[in-house]
Amino acid sequence: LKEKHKILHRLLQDSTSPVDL
Amino acid sequence: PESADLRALAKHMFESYNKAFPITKAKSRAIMAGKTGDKSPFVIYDMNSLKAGEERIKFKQTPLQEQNTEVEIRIFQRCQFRSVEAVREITEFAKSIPGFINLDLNDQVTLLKYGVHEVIFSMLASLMNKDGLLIAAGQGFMTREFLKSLRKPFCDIMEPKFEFAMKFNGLGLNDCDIAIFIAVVILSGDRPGLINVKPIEELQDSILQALALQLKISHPDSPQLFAKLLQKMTDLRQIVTEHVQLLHTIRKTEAEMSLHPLLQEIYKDLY
Repeated sequence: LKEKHKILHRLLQDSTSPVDL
Repeated sequence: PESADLRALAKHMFESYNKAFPITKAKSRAIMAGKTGDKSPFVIYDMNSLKAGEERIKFKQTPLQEQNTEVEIRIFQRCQFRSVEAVREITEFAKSIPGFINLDLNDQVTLLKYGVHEVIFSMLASLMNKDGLLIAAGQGFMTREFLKSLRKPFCDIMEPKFEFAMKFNGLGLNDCDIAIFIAVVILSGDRPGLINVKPIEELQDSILQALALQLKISHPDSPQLFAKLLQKMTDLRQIVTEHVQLLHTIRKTEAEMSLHPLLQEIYKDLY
């Protein structure tokens, strides 16, 4: 699940990380 | 002491909500009523006012190849950017729910995957009235009629959200009520694929108690409000299902459309 949701997972770990808007 | 704990929980969720979300219902209502002292929102009601609005409103992101892109695609891309931003805000809010970050990490992902759009559409209601919605952090107001006048299938995106918003806004919730409600939505123990349901249900149970007490105190004249609000959770699921179906259609028929990778992750195998 984590593999398929890399960005969501990253946001959970660090919500300040960029999501390339 | 138990009710003091529930009040502390309510206060905590309200504070996290104010911290995570830049536009609250109170702020949005003040802007719509012209009570903020700032400029009133620029009204977009047709193609000319859209063009003027695009020059006047300071958008947070300016998508590339903007000028030559069709109006409907431009509006849709801005919705996407705002949704991605909202997912980040909701994630931040979810992490502030006591116990959330101690849940299994896979379950945190699942809860967000299924919950974010229900939260987005609950909170979108705060920006809406029967005639339109606030955009770009209150700098603009786009009319419902204008959105309905866009070409198919884009004209079908927002109307169901307005219909839901009118019923939801009819409940008269304040920001503190909404803060606790969206925490309840996020902590739904029946999302597909959850590994460890029990701790999620336990967390949701205490938030539900905090919500019941909050509504009793802030709406003493509406004893049915708690039950009515819980019924709205079913409507939210229906709206998200329809939204996902519409997006599938758009992706098939609109060659120019690209979907943000974060939204792709969320929509994939959702319903």
